Amino acid sequence: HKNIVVIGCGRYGSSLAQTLSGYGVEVLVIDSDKHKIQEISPFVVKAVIADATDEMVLRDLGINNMDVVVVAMGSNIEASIMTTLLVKDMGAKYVICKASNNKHAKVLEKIGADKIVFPEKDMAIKTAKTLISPNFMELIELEKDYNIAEIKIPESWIGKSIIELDLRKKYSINVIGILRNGKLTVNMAPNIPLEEDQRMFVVGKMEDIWNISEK
Amino acid sequence: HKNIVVIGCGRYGSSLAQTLSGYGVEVLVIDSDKHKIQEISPFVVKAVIADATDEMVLRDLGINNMDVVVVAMGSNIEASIMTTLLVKDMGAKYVICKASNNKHAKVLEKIGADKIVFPEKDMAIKTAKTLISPNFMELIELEKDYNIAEIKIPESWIGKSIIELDLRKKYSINVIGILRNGKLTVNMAPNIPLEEDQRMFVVGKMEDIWNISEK
Ligand SMILES: Nc1ncnc2c1ncn2[C@@H]1O[C@H](COP(=O)(O)OP(=O)(O)OP(=O)(O)O)[C@@H](O)[C@H]1O
Ligand SMILES: Nc1ncnc2c1ncn2[C@@H]1O[C@H](COP(=O)(O)OP(=O)(O)OP(=O)(O)O)[C@@H](O)[C@H]1O
Repeated sequence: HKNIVVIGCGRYGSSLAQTLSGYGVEVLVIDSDKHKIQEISPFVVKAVIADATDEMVLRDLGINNMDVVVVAMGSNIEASIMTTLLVKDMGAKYVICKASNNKHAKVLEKIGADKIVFPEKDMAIKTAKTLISPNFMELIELEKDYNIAEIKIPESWIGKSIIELDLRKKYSINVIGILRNGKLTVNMAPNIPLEEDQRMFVVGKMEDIWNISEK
Repeated sequence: HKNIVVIGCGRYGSSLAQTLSGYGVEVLVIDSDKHKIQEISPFVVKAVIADATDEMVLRDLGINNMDVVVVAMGSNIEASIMTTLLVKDMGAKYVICKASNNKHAKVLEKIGADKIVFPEKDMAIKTAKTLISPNFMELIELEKDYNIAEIKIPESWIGKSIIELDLRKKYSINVIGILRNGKLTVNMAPNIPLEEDQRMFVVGKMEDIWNISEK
């Protein structure tokens, strides 16, 4: 396993540290707030109260030997930028940074961040797509124009097979799985009739998915 | 189109308001901070400086007639809970709330929130899955155990077709699309040989996807 340090124990940083620990990864956490360190220490290998913009502190903790450094300070933009610069200068191989807006992200990119995450913006886009969809259907983005959605099987399709329905040609959508009683089958046989209690995962353009969900 | 109000113009609230406006939806925004309202007002139909926990204010703005109310105050947990209670009492049909932790979410559920979003936690889980994957591969969660990933086509598969490779039986994975020069084809013919410059979207269990990406 890789050794990972998470700097900043806000909502994103602490969820990340806990999830990684759950996968059995050794995580070091740094935060300048002692209450946050007290809360997280039962879940991680090591939790340190320190100012991450202090170079001596980062050297003492051996940050340059870590496989991954996550800079999870979004609101404190100055600390985020200073810390990212320091760890990149020290030779950190892979640095992930949380950004609060596009300007912040641009600076992080310029100083060498390897990956930038926007938790609030990504969720905002997902919520917006859901709110403009019929019945608030959740869409999972696959690529620029293609989405995946879980839909209820339209009345008129029950009793027919995927082959008979000819979904690609007629509706420009593809079925990637059938959900029945919480169990997903991805290798569904295309010639078996669809049943009432099933739902299906489809992939296609947003408008094409909307078309079939309103049937 | 539905009429939507976004209460709280932090990173999530303001991204949501702007994305919805981009889709042509009429958005009303409320925030107690006048700088936030100044920043957002060019992008939305109406932006109001107000305390969202004040019932008279919400009535004057006709919140009860809105199709969707989004309560986007995560750090100010008291305001989030009070506002959610008020709008549900006034008869708001569909209320989405941003939660900061599980306790906050539990209270919101009890008082009638229709949907709860965790932007930071969701992104933390996605980052954690990427960090434990070979080559930091990004996984898109489909259902509990099933993920989708974009992978480079292994050397030994080039020149062979999907049918020949028999991916379902041999590796328990399914191909849902082929990416070439940025263009995604979901209706790929299963008998055409794979080419070097293509990438593929596959669906399967996390471990099965890891297996084929390390080939
Ligand atoms: N110089 C610093 N050194 C160490 N920790 C710091 C420093 N500055 C801020 N932090 C810590 O980083 C954490 C997250 O920072 P911040 O509040 O800036 O991010 P955020 O993006 O708002 O967080 P969230 O993940 O909750 O959205 C806080 O717990 C804070 O104590
Ligand atoms: N009582 C209130 N009435 C109106 N607006 C409020 C009230 N309390 C907080 N806000 C506004 O809500 C916005 C977001 O609130 P808060 O900082 O609690 O959420 P957050 O979850 O940290 O935001 P982010 O989306 O940036 O992560 C802020 O702009 C704040 O001014």
